[in-house]
This record gives sequence, structure tokens and C-alpha cells, in this order.
Amino acid sequence: PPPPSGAALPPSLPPYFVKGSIIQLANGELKRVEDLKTEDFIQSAEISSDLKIDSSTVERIEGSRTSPDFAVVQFSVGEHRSQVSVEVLVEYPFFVFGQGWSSCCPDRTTQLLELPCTKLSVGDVCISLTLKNLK
Amino acid sequence: VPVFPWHSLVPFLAPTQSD
Repeated sequence: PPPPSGAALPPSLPPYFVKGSIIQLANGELKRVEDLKTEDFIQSAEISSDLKIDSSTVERIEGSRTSPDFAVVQFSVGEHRSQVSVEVLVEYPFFVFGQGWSSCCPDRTTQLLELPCTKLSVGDVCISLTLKNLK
Repeated sequence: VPVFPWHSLVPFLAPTQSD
């Protein structure tokens, strides 16, 4: 059945990436998703008691074997360069340090979410989270 | 208008501990 109220987001594409969504930073400040800067994430993580920001470098991007709508992105995470692969919709946006929102298919991201977006490429360093006291 | 926490926008990439 068609989605209600004209919403046409594919499943598993969260609503907070739609342009104009209101995001609350750790200090209580409210910003639109498209206005977020690298510093907003860094400062929020500094305030956070349990989350820390890790640098995740894109090592490989390939199409999913199960669906053309998905891509598999392999990251090298943190100082230990742990290898982590995630399967995401091609329009799923990641925040690249010093650059902003990027996805495997920025045209689709802009079309579906109206979120200004650049092309995610191998070598890009994305913001990711881990637990502070993970030992 | 819904307000979303900042950390919901960031993928949680927990590296597997190898040590």
C-alpha cells in the first residue's frame, strides 16, 4: 500500500535526514540537519558521558549482492583501524569530517531528502561513534 | 515538530576488539 501523507521515504531511511529536521546538540542547541558542522558533532561528543567520536575512513564501496538499492561500505575505524562493513541504502548520508553530508548516490539523497550531499568516496573520513568506556 | 538527538545521525561503528 502507498505510504500515508505523501511520505515516500524508503524503508530504513530515517526521517531525521530530511532537510529541515530539527536536531538537538548535546548542549541543548537546536539546528537544522543541513546546517550541522563537524564541530557540532565533536563538541557534542565531548559533552557526552558515554559516546566518543571515531574517525572512520572509507576503504571500499561496492554494490550489494542482494539489492541494487543498497551498497556495502567498508570502513577502517578508530586508531586500531578495525574493519567494519555496513550495508546501507545508496542514498544513506554519512557526515564526512570538514566536508558535510555525503552518500554513495548523492543525486538520490538530494531527490529523496532534499539534503545537500556530495559523493562518498574511498579515502573520505566519516564521523562515527563508539562507547567511551569500551574496553 | 519532532526533535532528534544529534547522535541518532551518526552511525555507531563499534570495532570488534581484537586484543
